[in-house]
Amino acid sequence: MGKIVAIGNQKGGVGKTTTTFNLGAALAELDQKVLWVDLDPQASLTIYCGFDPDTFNKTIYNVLKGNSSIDHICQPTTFGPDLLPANLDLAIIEMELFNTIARERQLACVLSSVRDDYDFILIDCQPSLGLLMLNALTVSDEVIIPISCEYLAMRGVAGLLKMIDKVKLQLNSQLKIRGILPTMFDRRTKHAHDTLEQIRHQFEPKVPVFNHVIYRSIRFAESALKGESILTYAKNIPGAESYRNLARELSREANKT
Amino acid sequence: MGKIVAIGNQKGGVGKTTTTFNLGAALAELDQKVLWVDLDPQASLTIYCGFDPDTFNKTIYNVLKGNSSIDHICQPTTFGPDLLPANLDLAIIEMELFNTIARERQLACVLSSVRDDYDFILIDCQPSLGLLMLNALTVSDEVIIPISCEYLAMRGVAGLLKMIDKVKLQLNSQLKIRGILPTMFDRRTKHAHDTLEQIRHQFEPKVPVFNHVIYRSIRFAESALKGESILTYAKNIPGAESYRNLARELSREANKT
Ligand SMILES: Nc1ncnc2c1ncn2[C@@H]1O[C@H](COP(=O)(O)OP(=O)(O)OP(=O)(O)O)[C@@H](O)[C@H]1O
Ligand SMILES: Nc1ncnc2c1ncn2[C@@H]1O[C@H](COP(=O)(O)OP(=O)(O)OP(=O)(O)O)[C@@H](O)[C@H]1O
Ligand SMILES: [Mg+2]
Ligand SMILES: [Mg+2]
Repeated sequence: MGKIVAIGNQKGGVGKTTTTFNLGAALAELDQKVLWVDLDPQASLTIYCGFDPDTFNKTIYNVLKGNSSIDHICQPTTFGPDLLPANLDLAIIEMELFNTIARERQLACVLSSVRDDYDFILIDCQPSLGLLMLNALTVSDEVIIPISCEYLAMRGVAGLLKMIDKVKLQLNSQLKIRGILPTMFDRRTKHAHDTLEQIRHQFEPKVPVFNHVIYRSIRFAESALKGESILTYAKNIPGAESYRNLARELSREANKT
Repeated sequence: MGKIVAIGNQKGGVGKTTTTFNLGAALAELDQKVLWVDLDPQASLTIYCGFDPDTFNKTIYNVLKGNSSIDHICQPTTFGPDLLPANLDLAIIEMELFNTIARERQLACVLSSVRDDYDFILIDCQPSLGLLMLNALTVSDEVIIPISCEYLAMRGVAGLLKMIDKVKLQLNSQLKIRGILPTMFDRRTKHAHDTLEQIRHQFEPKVPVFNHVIYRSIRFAESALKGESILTYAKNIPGAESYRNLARELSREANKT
C-alpha cells in the first residue's frame, strides 16, 4: 500500500515543487515506485518534468470532475516517477467542487484505485488553503512542510497547522506531520542561521523538524530550466545530498511498516 | 481620486509583499498618502508592518463581510502608509462570498468610501487565482506583477494574464497592466541575466516590463525581521534605489493625470 505524502505550505516560493520533484527522483533512484500528483493550477511540477501544460486535453482536473480516469492522464517521465499533470483548468475546480457531496474527499476517491501500484504518491500543493489543499490533506498519510530559512516564511505556517489539526479531527485521523523541511538555507548569512534556529525553537517538539537542510544554490533554478533533477544536474552539491538523505529516511521508514 | 494598484502573481515567493511594503514606504517618502490593503490570509504585509495578525478582532475580512467599517480596522503605521490588516479569517472568505450577489465587487464597494482620502491604494495579493484575486483586479486601476528572475517564476504568469483579460472584458474595463517588475535579480549568476532577457523577450511589447530591476539581497529578509523598510535599513543598496525609482515613476505619472 503506497504511502501518500502531501508537500505543502501556504507561503509561496519556499521550495514545494522543487522538493516534490527532487524527492521523487531520489526515491526512484532507490527503486521505489513513485507517482507525482500536480495539484497546483500553475502546473510548476508539470513544467519541471518538461511538459507544456497547455498540450494536455485532460489533466487531474478532469479526473477530479469525474470525466476522465487516472490511466488516461497518467504520464511516464524520464526521471522514474509517473506524473498526473495539471494545467490552468484546475484553477476553477474549487468553485466547481463547492457544492459536491464529500467535496474534500474527491482526490481520495480518485487515488484509491492506484494506491497499491506505487510505494509513494507525492502531491505538490499550491500556495493557498483552499479546497484543493483540503483534498490533499484528506487523502495523505503524511505532510512535509518546506520552509525557506527567511523570516516571512517562518511566520506564514500558522494557517496550515490549524488546517491540519481540523483535518485530523474531522476528515483524516491518520494524518501526521512528517516534518518541517528547512530549505534555501544560505550558509553565508547570519539571517539563515538565526532563522533555522528560530524554526527549531518555535516548532519542535510539537512539530518535528528534519535534520536534513536543503542549502541554497542557483543550481536548483538552473536544473529546472534544463529539465533535470538536481541529482544529475549537480549531483555533488550539498542540496542534492540532502534530498537523497531525505529519500533514504522516508523509504527506510516505509519499508519497516 | 486615489490610484488603486494591485500587486499580484499566482507564483509564490516572487516578492509581492516586499514590493507592496517598500513601494508604499517609498511613496510615503515622496509625501504621497498611501493605504496598504492586506488581501492575503497569511497576512505577510500585516506581519511586515510589525503587527501580530492574531491580535486583531476585526480585519479586512469583517469589512468584506459587511460587519465592520474601514475606519474601524484602519491602522496607522510608523512607515507613513495606513494599513487594512488581514488574518487567517480571510482564508474562508472565498467560500463565504461564493453565493453573494456581485461577489467580485465586494472590495470595490468597500474601498469606494476611502478612495479620495489617498493618493495610492496598494493591494498585496495572495499567490492564487481565486475570488480574492478577482476582487483585487476588479477594483484596481493598475496591476504590478513581480517576477523573480528564475525559470519557474517566469513560467507561472500565464494564469494571471488570462484572468486579467477576462476581468478587463467583463468586470473592469479600465484595468491596465502597469508592468512586470523583475525581482530577486542576482547579478552574479548567468541564470538571472538569461531569465531577465527571456522575460523581456517573452512579454514585451504586449505586456510592459519595468526598467527598474530589484536586485537580490539578504537585506530584504533582514529588514522584514527588523520590521523596517529597505529604505531605512539598507538605504544605499541597489534594491532600495530601485524601489525609490519605481515610486518616483508612479507618482510622477499619477500627478500628471
Ligand atoms: N534550495 C534552493 N536553493 C535555491 N533556489 C531554490 C531552492 N529550492 C528551490 N529554489 C528555487 O526557488 C524558486 C521557488 O521554488 P519552488 O517553485 O519550488 O517553490 P514553491 O513553494 O513550489 O512555489 P509556489 O508557492 O509558487 O508553488 C524556484 O525558482 C526554484 O528553482
Ligand atoms: N530582492 C530581494 N532579494 C532577496 N530576497 C528578497 C527580495 N525580495 C523579497 N525577498 C525575500 O524573499 C522572500 C519572499 O518574498 P515575499 O514574501 O515578499 O514574496 P511574496 O510573493 O509576497 O510571497 P507569497 O507568494 O507567499 O505571498 C521573503 O523572505 C523576502 O524577504
Ligand atoms: Mg510550487
Ligand atoms: Mg506575500
